[in-house]
Amino acid sequence: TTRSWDFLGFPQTPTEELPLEGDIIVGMLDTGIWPDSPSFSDDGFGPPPSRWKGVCQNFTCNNKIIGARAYRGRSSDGLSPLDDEGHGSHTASTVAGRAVGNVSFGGLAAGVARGAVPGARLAVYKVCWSRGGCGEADILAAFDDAIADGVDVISFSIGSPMPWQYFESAQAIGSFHAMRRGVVTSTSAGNSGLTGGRVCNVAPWMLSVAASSIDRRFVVKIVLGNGETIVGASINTFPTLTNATLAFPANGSCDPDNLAGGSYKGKIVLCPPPAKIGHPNDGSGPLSAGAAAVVIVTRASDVAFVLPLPGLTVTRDQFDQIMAYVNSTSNPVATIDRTETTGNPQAPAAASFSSPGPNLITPGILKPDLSAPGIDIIAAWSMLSSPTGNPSDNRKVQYNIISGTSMACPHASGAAAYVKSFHRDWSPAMIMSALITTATPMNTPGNSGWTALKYGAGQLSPVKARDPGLVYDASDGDYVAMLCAQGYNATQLALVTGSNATACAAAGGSAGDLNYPTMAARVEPGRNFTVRFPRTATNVGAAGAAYDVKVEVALEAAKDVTVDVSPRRLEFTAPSQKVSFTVTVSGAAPAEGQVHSAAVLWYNDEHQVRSPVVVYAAE
Amino acid sequence: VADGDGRQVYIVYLGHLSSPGLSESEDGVSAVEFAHHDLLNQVLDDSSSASDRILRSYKRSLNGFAARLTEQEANELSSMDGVVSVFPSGIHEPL
Repeated sequence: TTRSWDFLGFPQTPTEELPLEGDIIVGMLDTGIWPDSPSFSDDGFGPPPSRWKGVCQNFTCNNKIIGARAYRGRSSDGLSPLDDEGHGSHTASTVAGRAVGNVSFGGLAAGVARGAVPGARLAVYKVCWSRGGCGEADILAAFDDAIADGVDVISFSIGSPMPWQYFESAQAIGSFHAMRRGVVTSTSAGNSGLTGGRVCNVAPWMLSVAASSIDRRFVVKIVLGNGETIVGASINTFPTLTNATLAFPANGSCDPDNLAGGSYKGKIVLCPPPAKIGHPNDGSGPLSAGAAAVVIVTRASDVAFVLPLPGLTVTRDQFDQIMAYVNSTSNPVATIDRTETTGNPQAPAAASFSSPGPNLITPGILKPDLSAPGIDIIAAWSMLSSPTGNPSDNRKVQYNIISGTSMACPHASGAAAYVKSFHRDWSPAMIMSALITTATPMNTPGNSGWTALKYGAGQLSPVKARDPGLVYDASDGDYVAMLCAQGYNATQLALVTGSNATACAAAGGSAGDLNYPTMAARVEPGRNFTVRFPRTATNVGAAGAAYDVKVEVALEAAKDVTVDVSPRRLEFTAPSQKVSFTVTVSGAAPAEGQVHSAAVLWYNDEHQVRSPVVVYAAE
Repeated sequence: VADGDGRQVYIVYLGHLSSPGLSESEDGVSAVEFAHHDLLNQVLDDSSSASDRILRSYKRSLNGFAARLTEQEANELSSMDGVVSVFPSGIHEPL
């Protein structure tokens, strides 16, 4: 990406650190990869680490892409891991793309494109197909292989509108076994924020990443014939379209079938929201009807989409403004400009589409965990696909601008790989903790209306995550104890761990007892409550480090909530030493659907270790 | 999606893998795969063969398999000793 890492304050990898990263292998479960992208050059790379056990099936690897497999149904024979969509190349280059200069999309987002860990290796597991989606049987096969092959980090930008029970979810099962082998899995939170869905990848042993904005926006102006100017959004690199006729579809639908045979050639077609859910409103209908441009109503006004023809997206109010002009004149015309780049002083703001919590599977674990850039991200693309994926769009680009929690996830995957490159012995829980407790808080004016249920601990901060001071560690036994508290039976859990010693002994425990870096509780609306979170901090800083605690309670919750921490000082005498404390949160529960937010901050002169505390009331 | 026989792909999750299924017999089938076939054959009638039904065996890092099953077969498997869960292989999307 050309901007997001700078926005996160994450500098280019110094040349001397590239070999350190070369021992890190990131497994990408996605749509494959386009190996000819300059982002995946292996210039200057040595051979793969000797521990690597992966293979390259129907694919020519290099010393950057050291593994490639494809999965679809019964056999992998003859399947190609080549990316014919672009998504997998985009995510892979965000994690580990080489630094490539003079990158842009038609002049937009120009700069040096780079991944988090350009020296790291990539192993590609193609589980998603342009027709057929991503089958769970294939996903689990990819986890099975990736873990055994020897990856260090798994990046999983795949999901659904809702979560599934842990042992009825391929990614939850796969990432559990990854965690047991020291492999951290980073996942997307989901894109259902506008359609009522909930965060989808919620297991506590995986990182769940929400999408947020960066300090760059792409806007497009449409100037109506009456002189009014409306500012919408899109990635419009087509020449300016001057004084073209505005046309509203005969039946109010921009479906290709509806527009076929109409006289839309050379006109700007105005597309209201589709009447039926699932019908695309992506400009494909106006394109096939020969339109010169399109104006589309969007609910995701924070996103600049690439359209297959000139045009822009606008809000419903803006669309109504255009329609008022159209209905006021016999010859409505407009001019559509090329995209302009502007700043975004509100950033980081939670993406409208990013799936919010609460966590429907384990209400006592906050998900998503944190946020990362996921709006208008430029990264590598496949030359086998157009930038829109529309078969009538004949453009080919090496770098494309797209949005989604798919784009946020690889930022966190890359940061996890970065942390791992300095701390090879850290467990997945330690790496997750480092990323979560160092995130930059997002309770800012730009996020008014959102809560930690939407953006988690805040915005990813890779440089701070490298040196977090304290971490909250957890082993597979700790996760099993959490599952016991949630009602999973011991026999089932003994099979999962392969240990007869697995027993649900700690009756009466709760999910909130898991040594997780955030603290969440669902409470009864309107009732008084008291919840306790036992935690153990592991010292990963100086041997004699000491921390004092500060409690931050959001203004709106201050009169209703008390947060006590005991003890209020943590003193360490050795590296890796563990010290326990308890956070007690009490008060009056919020109203149904409302959230009380606070944070527990352990601090000294060198470090700030921040844990959000979220109490919410929901059915 | 169920086929004409009412079968669809299920994942049969068996949990921890005691030893990776790398050693193979002369016909290329590992002990782990044999165990998967044995398990599945216990719920199939004589007209079906496990080897025709199993799409994939998970045998390198975790234990389980994916197979085309009827709902009844899936239910029978889910109640057997050694089975953690049996669930339909859903379809997800890139996000």
